[in-house]
Amino acid sequence: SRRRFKETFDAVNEKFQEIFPVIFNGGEAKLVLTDSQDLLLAGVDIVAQPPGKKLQNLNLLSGGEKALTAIALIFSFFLYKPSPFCLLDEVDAPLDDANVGRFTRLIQNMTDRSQFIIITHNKRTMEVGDLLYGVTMEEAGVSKIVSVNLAS
Amino acid sequence: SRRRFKETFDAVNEKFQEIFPVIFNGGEAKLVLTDSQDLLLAGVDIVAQPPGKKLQNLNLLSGGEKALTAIALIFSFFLYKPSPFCLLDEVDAPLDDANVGRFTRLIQNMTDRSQFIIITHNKRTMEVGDLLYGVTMEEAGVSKIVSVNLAS
Amino acid sequence: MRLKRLKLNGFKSFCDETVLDFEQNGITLVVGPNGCGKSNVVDAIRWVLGEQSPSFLRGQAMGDVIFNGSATRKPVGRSEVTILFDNVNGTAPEKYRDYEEIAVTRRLYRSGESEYLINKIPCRLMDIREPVADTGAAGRSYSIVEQGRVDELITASPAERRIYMEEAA
Amino acid sequence: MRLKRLKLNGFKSFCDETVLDFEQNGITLVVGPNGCGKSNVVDAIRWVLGEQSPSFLRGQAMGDVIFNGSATRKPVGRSEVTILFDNVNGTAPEKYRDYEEIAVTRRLYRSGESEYLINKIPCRLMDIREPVADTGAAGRSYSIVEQGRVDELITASPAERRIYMEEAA
Ligand SMILES: Nc1ncnc2c1ncn2[C@@H]1O[C@H](COP(=O)(O)OP(=O)(O)OP(=O)(O)O)[C@@H](O)[C@H]1O
Ligand SMILES: Nc1ncnc2c1ncn2[C@@H]1O[C@H](COP(=O)(O)OP(=O)(O)OP(=O)(O)O)[C@@H](O)[C@H]1O
Ligand SMILES: [Mg+2]
Ligand SMILES: [Mg+2]
Repeated sequence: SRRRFKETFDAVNEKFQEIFPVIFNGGEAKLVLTDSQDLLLAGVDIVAQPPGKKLQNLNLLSGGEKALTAIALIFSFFLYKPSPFCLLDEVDAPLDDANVGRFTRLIQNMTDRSQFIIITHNKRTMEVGDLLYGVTMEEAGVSKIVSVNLAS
Repeated sequence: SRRRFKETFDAVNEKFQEIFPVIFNGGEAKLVLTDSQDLLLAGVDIVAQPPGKKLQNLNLLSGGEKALTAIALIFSFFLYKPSPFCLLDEVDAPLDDANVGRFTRLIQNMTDRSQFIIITHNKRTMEVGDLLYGVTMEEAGVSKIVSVNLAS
Repeated sequence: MRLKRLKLNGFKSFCDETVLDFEQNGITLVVGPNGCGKSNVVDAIRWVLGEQSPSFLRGQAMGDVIFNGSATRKPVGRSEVTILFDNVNGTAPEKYRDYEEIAVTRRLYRSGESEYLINKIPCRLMDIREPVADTGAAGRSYSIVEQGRVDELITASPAERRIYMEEAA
Repeated sequence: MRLKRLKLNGFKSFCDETVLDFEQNGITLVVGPNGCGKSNVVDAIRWVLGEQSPSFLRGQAMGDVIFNGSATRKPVGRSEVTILFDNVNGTAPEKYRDYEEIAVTRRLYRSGESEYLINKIPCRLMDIREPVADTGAAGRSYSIVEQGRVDELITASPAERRIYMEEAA
């Protein structure tokens, strides 16, 4: 229904406006409904402005900036309507060290609301896990799981 | 012309069969012409088998295996017909440490034939450069280049 | 609801029975070399929760989810995944409110036959989608981000982004 | 031919004149934080060698390659890139065989007017494509791999892969 959609849109947009400057260390972003007579047909546009830059088309953002903006939006949905878990497969691959740090800090702030399962090759991201599983193929072609005790 | 295409295909295929086992530390791969009455219409298929795995559809390869297979093929073209330069923008992002090592060693073996310009966030890849440029935005939104002397 | 455990047997590269227990209130990391099977775990979760498109699971036919053999092992005849949710905080959908745990199981045989079970009781495909139906884990929604797809929300059209918004509504 | 130098002025985020000299026989690394302008260097090389599609340069209109302003700077009126090849080993195409260096320059003004030059002599768009025409740097060929596009050869169709093969022929 129109009312429910608008309620969701407003709530997610509010979260997005909060999270974006945290993960980008400044700047601002918001969601905008595309112009349509009927709320049930309107699309969702994203306006994102990294710190110190002019407002411009989303395509001109860099690879890392696009990934970071997407992560901010995914987390906005997540904070509005949590799920049993959040599963992220190498979303940190395009990020530089500083942004990996901001990404992991944001996740650590959300673990009271939900579980995260994070697949990564990045050593910095590996520092923030509570439980670590190593997947190996000692026998070529056959996957095995090894649990690594992080406390050590 | 048909003859020229076939010559190129055979030569690139030979290089590909050489490079794949080097970059994967084993396994085998080859190029296959799709079945077509006329050589001028045939497409190029890739058959890739990482070490210890069964032959299967390219799509089942992992993110890193796909990138590595693509790199092997790009270098095969390159060795057949060198260019003034080879420009790679974060191709090492999906690779684990061992594969980054193989990738950089392969490039180091090719520098006698060509120049490489490599954009990366990976510390291991940064170890093999001869010349390093840092791009900065000290003034937000304005890019500047700083040359870093690697000898230091 | 909380994700408690995942059990794989014959699913893609997981030939032998494999169990992962997840950190209830925190971060579980999954690491390993290229091609070792990390993203196959993501596919297993998508599949057991009802994904029906082989290409979304990086295969050509649904049979591609069954362990297909390796240099040292023969192909197996069936693939089975069980995902176990803990419902101690009672946030499961109405129908499952009274259960302490909800185990969703999916099996596929080489013959093409499928089996679906909830808490070991046979059910239909549409039933195994119910436990997460009203959350971000349903369908192709925001709480599972596959490898290489993180910026889909950015490159999508405004109309496609609306669909994500509707999943959250 | 060897790539010797790249000069950017008003191209995307490179508001001020910027020069990169490349390592003749070796590896030049380009590093820096997210959004600082690394991939813009790749776009500059594609553009100066004759790329005509704005969307391939991550823009919507060709004017998106002209510095558009920042928090502290005003937009500029033109974008200029020069790429300098060293032809000491004499491998340039026939027409340029006798030149010791080949400098290709491309300019775009806010008005939409374009200028193309080879060794400072005005020429046409098709002329600036000639110096690399018969190599892997021509068109969309194999010697420039943009960010996020490394596995295009793998996901492409057999017919699309043939095109790469023909560029190498
Ligand atoms: N049905 C199957 N039977 C056997 N092996 C399979 C099957 N389906 C996929 N595989 C294997 O799984 C491997 C891919 O695993 P996966 O994509 O999970 O790797 P990954 O750990 O995510 O690697 P990366 O770090 O490169 O992303 C492939 O090499 C493929 O051979
Ligand atoms: N015409 C323009 N005028 C001013 N700035 C521009 C213009 N076009 C692009 N930009 C800026 O360039 C930045 C993107 O740069 P680029 O893609 O080169 O980053 P990058 O260094 O490759 O980052 P990453 O590591 O995330 O890939 C954007 O933030 C955008 O604001
Ligand atoms: Mg993977
Ligand atoms: Mg980039």
